[in-house]
Amino acid sequence: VQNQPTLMNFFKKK
Amino acid sequence: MFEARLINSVTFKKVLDAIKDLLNEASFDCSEAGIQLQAMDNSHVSLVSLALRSDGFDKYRCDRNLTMGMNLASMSKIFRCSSNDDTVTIKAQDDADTVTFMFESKKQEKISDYEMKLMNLDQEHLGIPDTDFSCVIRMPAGEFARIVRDLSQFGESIVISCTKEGVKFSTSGDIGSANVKLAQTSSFEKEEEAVIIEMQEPVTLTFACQYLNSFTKATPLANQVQLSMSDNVPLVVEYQIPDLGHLRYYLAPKIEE
Repeated sequence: VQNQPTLMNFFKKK
Repeated sequence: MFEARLINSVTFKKVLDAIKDLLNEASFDCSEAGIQLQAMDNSHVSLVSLALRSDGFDKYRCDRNLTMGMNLASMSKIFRCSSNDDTVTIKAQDDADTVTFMFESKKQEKISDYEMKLMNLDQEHLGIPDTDFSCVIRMPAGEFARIVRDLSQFGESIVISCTKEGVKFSTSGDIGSANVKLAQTSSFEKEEEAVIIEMQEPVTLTFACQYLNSFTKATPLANQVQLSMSDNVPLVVEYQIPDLGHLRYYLAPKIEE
């Protein structure tokens, strides 16, 4: 099963 | 005072077409350097990053940094009222709550202006670090759009595998599976037809078709598209807008549970 993470899993909020 | 003049309205139309699938509204950050936009789609899975350099405009003036929140559907309505070869001038006063788009026909016999209300958008910006990607693929933008469209018929996700030999796009679904392999071109007549791969490490990542399809709405902007991939970081899909700037999309890869 594949999960779709959001971009916040990779980039920090400024 | 902010004023930006572009010779052909069609360029802005293409930019709008390329982002309005993913974004309902967006903040355009204007400075002396140019116009920038960074916004995530509603689900926060993808991000649009647009940069239009001030020197790419026919005329550009920005006395004070200004952020203009705009509804993209309304903006599209306005741009649909222009002809492709109309000159467009975007104007706003400092601290204004409206923006004006003025369209002038080439022979100057028709001049129209449309004023649009600005929005206060509370947009989150992400810090995107510079990354040395394991694989950078340059290929014809039309070919990428075609492959994404073709494979989307069969599955919800596309696996992109890049090695030194080439790049493979794969999908599978209820009716079966599909693979498209593109070899690096050894010789090509036109630069825009080339497939060029710069690889440090082979990479295989899985992405949702829905977003890839939205990104390909930028195809009319550029002959070539650049895909940048590393393990476990978002894909970057980049279209260079000739003499003006670039449009980049970021997409979080799918991860095995």
